[in-house]
Amino acid sequence: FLTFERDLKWDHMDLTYRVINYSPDLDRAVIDDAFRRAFQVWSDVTPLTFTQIYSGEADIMIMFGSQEHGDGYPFDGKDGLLAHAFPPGQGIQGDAHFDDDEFWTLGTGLVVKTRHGNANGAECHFPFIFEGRSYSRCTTEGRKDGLPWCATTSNYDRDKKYGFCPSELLYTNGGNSDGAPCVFPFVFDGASYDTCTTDGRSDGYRWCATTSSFDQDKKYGFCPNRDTAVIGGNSQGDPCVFPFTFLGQSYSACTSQGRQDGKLWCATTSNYDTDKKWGFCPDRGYSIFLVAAHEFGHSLGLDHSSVREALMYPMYSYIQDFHLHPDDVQGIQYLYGRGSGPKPTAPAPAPTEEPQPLPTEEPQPMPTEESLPVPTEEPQPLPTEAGSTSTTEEEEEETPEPTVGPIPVDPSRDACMEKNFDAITEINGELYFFKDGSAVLGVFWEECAGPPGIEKLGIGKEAGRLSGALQRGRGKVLLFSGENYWRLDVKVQRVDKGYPRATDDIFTGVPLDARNVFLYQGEWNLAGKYHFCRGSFYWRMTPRYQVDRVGYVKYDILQC
Amino acid sequence: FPGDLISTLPDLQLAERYLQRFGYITEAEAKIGGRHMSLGKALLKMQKQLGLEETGELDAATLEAMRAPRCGVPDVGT
Repeated sequence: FLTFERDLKWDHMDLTYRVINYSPDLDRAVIDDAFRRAFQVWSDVTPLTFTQIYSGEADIMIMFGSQEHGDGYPFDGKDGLLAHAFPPGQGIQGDAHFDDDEFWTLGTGLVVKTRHGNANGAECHFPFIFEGRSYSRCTTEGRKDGLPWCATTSNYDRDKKYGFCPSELLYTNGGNSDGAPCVFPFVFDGASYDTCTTDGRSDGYRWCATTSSFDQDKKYGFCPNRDTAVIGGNSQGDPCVFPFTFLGQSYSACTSQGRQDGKLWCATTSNYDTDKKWGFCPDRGYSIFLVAAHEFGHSLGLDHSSVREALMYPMYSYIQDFHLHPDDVQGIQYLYGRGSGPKPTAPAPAPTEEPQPLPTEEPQPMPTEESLPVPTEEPQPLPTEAGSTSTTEEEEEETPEPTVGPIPVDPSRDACMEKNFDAITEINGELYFFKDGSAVLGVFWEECAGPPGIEKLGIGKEAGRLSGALQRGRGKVLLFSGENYWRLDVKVQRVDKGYPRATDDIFTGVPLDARNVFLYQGEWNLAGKYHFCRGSFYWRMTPRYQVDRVGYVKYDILQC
Repeated sequence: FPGDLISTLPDLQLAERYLQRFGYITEAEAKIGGRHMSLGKALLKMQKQLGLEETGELDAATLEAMRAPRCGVPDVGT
């Protein structure tokens, strides 16, 4: 392995990164996920941690650009140079740049489909009925966040089953953010166009008209920077149809089966055997995960290795079951030492049933910056390739329980108090204790009148043991128990109408049987993070309701 | 189509550009050294660094490596 001159390295372990822009080739969530896993390649074997931030200056700024993109080291169009990164330091140092003239995929060129439906693989069903109307494509109707969605059955009104659509779908064949797709052919400057074009634009962006005559209507939208639809098709514009049957077998993705040249193809009807109709798919592209893991090695201080199988070898090659080469591990541990963390880290649990129905009417009013939106991101990690790890159930059992809950209280300080509580939260300087369905509210060292029943708060006895209380907004506390949570208005000492709600509704991706839930390293109005603990693990969730870390309570939180 | 341009360059020009871009020939060397002398030495350096057969010649495997997609960070130097 090689490091840069003078062993350039970061002087702190808790690094931040920020993705400044995204390639249109992949869904944003897929790119975020690939970058997260690419950093995890290095954090798994060192004490380094990586946290994504969404504004301001991060240690590692990540961007997509083509040709000259502002750093004096121009890219070179498709193929050739794929990306580059700068050694650790201030400013541009540590940053990683990716050539957006490449076709970015996960190396298999088939990712776009994963978001067309839900994480359980249920695909969009067209047409579908929503509020009595028929939709033959994705829509943003009924959602405040403008995300395109679809029903995964023919009748959303009846079944309440839905999934998301890649925002690019609106752009796959081109269109605008109002959902108006490209119209082909269209007339521009008197000429007829049957594909997107850059004509008439100085910035090189590919565009199309969204009516048959741009000259007349001036209506237009943008296109991905590929001529064929991202998921493939033929030059008549017939897109791939999935699944399709070929030689009696069903294919739900492009394949090179049956071709000598290894090119990826698809049928443009559901049955190639009977119809013989087909088209090409974009090439496999370059795995953004593999290239990112390599570039992030540079961002951390590693130079190119001469070991062909090493990640830090300068040439790209697609590796199906990726893992770090000992040469890479020696190099990064030479700079940062070993990690104390466990190997492998536990993944977030896979979803077991459909996401909950869309709330179509507005929940109780809350201060807008505190409102609890419908989950805006795909709740679960996507089907991934190399680099995902899993822990078997047995492994989990073996690790003894941590000691974070129930929470012991110092008897000398408060003679009349119970010794253990289910949950404690502090609101405006007052401590509130919850135990076995009862709650002691108020400033505890003056009142020992004994606990009022939790029913007084409007929480039914069936709630059982509370696993956590989180302050959320001024004078509001979320109380968690089992698969539900309540929102308590502390002033009126009652839970708000419309509760309990299903925890999974908002806090997607965390265990529903967490033993302890708390806000850690932050106040309710600062970017603290929610922690849901179960067994030896904790799931950390950002204020934007994204699980950004799963780890061991003992090592990561208690620093044992 | 820019990607193709590179591949249609004459091999020697492609090699010179590649060796300079990735640090196997410094700009000063390129200016003052004889073309073939500096190329041979630089080719040997590149073949060693990339685990290719060290022939010092612009052979097929070396040319193929020069056309392969790769990282833009230079292999030698800062």
